[in-house]
This record gives sequence, structure tokens and C-alpha cells, in this order.
Amino acid sequence: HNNGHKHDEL
Amino acid sequence: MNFFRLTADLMHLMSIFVLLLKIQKTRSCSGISFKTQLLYAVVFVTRYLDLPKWISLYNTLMKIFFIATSIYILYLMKVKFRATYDPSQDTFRIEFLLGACLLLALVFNYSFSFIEVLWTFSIYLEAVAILPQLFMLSRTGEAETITTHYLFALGAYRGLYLLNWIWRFYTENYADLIVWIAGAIQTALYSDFFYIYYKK
Repeated sequence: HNNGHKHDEL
Repeated sequence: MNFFRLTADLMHLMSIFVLLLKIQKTRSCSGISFKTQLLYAVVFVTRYLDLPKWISLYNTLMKIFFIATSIYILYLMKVKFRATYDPSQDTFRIEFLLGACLLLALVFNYSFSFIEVLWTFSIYLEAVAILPQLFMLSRTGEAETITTHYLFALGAYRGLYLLNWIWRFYTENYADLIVWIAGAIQTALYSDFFYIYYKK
């Protein structure tokens, strides 16, 4: 599962 | 939020303060590439189109700070201290960077939507946005100490983000291939600069 889509970094 | 990421963000903030301080104190933007600063403004504006999406107060404030300061720096360079900017030193062709990054973002993205493609574009563009600045330095031969501090803070910010991704991969199973590959290239560009600078 790729949870990189949340874009929670700056 | 972990130690690496927080420190990285603070280094990023510091790099911007160093740049602003240099411009205000010397009342000059000599040695600074307007093109690199323009690319950073484009990076922040296209990446933070999701500003209305709430993640945290920290996240929102930082986004506003990055957008505002990057545009303010453009104003300082193009209006307030315009006379101190020498375009003949700043000759890197950014059209190619913009075009290549847009093309890459249209092909390699997580989903084909307006916001996602522009977010991906900003990730690719940030990786290469420093090139006009490095090109300018290699042309003029030497950098002012303050410019080196600016680049050092930016390089540290990128290096710490790599450590943050390793940390997040092991602690929260976090993965973001697009950001990782672009980030690795970006950090490599800075490492190359520091290597050359160190050897001098």
C-alpha cells in the first residue's frame, strides 16, 4: 500500500 | 513528525532567512540567481494548491510562509533592488527545465488530475531549481560567504529529508517513490556542489 498520496510533507 | 523532518524544515526556513538577511543587509541581490528564486516560487505555488486541505496548523503556516517569502524575494530582486541584479550572469535556460518537468509530471504521476499533476510537477521542478544558481556560481567562479551559507542550509534540508524518509519507511511503512527519486537527485546536485566547493 502506497500512502505517499497524502502529501503531508512540505 | 520526527526529528529529521522537523530539523529539515527548520533548515529550509533558515535558508530563506539567510537569503532575506543578505539582501536586506547588503541592499543587494548580487550573486543570487533570480531564475532559481523564480523556480522556487513556481514550486511552492503549484505544490500548495492543496492549501485548503487541512493537515495541521504547522503544515498550513509553513505553506503560507513558503509561498509568501518566495514571492517577496522575487519582489526584492525585480523591484526594490533591481539595479543590483545582473541578468548577464544569470543565463541558464529555465524553459527546458520547466518543459521537461511538466512533461515528466504528465507521464509519471499518482493520478491524472489537475492538482496531482501540478503537485508532481513541483516535486520534479524543486529537484532541479537550484541549477541556475549553481550555473551562475560556476560562471562567476566564487560565491560570497552568505551565498554559501544559503546553499549549505538548503543542502542540509535536503539531506535531512532523506533520513526522514528512511525513518518513516521503518516506523510507519511510508513510501512515496516520486518524492524519493526526485529528492535523491536533488540531494545529489547539492552534494556535487559541496564536493567541488570543498575541494577548492
